[in-house]
Amino acid sequence: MNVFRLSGDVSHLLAILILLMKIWKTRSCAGISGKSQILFALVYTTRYLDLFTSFISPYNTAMKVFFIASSYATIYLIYLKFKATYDRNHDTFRMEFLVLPVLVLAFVVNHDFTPLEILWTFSIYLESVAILPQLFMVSKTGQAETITSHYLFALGMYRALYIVNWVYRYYFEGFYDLIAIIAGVVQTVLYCDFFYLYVTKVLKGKQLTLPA
Amino acid sequence: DGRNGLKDEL
Repeated sequence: MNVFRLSGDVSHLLAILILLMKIWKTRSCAGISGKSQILFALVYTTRYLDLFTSFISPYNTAMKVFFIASSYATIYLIYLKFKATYDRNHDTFRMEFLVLPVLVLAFVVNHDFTPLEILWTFSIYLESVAILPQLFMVSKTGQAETITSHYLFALGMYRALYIVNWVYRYYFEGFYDLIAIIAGVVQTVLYCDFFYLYVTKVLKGKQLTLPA
Repeated sequence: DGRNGLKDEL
């Protein structure tokens, strides 16, 4: 475990905690895309099936269980507990436009044609685009609450830090995974526009608003 | 196995 990988994991953990706290403290999930959260739950469920087949470390197991549990908890908060505050009219991205192409791609481009490996590949591809309904929602409403911006920043930084971790591991351990790298780069690139707005607006104390 | 030792990642 190198410092980039650990920072990436911490950033990911922080993103989830920020989101859960925002919803819990404000008793509202306004501005949050339930569809992105459904896609993330699908990502963790399909990726961490190896919990049943291989043990890596207590850290690894604990993080996997937390990611799965927190993703379903978030869905529960959005669609059940605080559903009156869910902004469904602005959450109109079609999930099947992401899930179906990604499923086909996972069957075609993978390391090994076995059920677990195809599901892992599916989850890597799906994760790279799972934030699109959320970004679409922000662009549709033209703004995001500051706390939502912090959530998106931490979530975007997580994969960016993983990329640095992969460069490090390639140089010092000789390991690399093209599927993870390409998907990770796609994922990070999708956040670039948001990163720019975050640095130029949110960090200067302004709310994130998009030009009309 | 194509995933060169990165199975420990999240």
